Amino acid sequence: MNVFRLAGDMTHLLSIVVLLLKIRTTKSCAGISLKTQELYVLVFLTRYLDLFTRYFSVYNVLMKLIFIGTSVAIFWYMRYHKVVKQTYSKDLDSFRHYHLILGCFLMALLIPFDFSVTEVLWTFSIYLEAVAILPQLVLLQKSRNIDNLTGNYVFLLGAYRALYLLNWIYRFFTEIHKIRWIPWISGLVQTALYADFFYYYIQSWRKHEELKLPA
Amino acid sequence: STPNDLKDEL
Repeated sequence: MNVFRLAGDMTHLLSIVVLLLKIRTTKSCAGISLKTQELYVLVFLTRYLDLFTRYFSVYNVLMKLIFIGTSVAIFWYMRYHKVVKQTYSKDLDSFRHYHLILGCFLMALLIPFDFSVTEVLWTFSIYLEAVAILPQLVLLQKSRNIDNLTGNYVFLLGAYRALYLLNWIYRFFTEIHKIRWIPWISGLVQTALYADFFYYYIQSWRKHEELKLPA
Repeated sequence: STPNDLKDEL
């Protein structure tokens, strides 16, 4: 464990807490993409297959359970909660995310970390997470105004993977000494997808204006 | 098969 990875995990956890807070306190999921939440449930389920077979630490087990639990809870709120589901902007959440699932699965079959079921699925989760934010970013571009909690959620979600990139650089020089192309390139793509969001988010924060993405 | 040394990450 290093400071970059710990900061990354805490930022990721915070993003999920902010989203759960928004949904529970405002009883609304306006501006949130259900498709991105579905993709994240898939990312966690395919990445943490070794949850019961490989023990790393209490922290590792705990965080995996929290990530799976909270992402399923958010999915449930948006899909089935009688009040929250009314606030889901279904017509704006129009990204064809099934294409992302199929594309990433084919990519994982072609370029897996290793040709075993768990490693192909692990690679799938790495590829899928890199593009999982796309439905959410498309939805934000269509939303007229983005509320603070939603903006903070997306910002923290993007920031966590940027911290993971630092974690990988640190691990490269201190312990692994090998290039891990799949997570590194996926992580770079994932962080790059947030680039323009980061720009407008920081602008709105500096100018104390409402966050607005150009259509 | 090369060990996946990033498996201890989240």
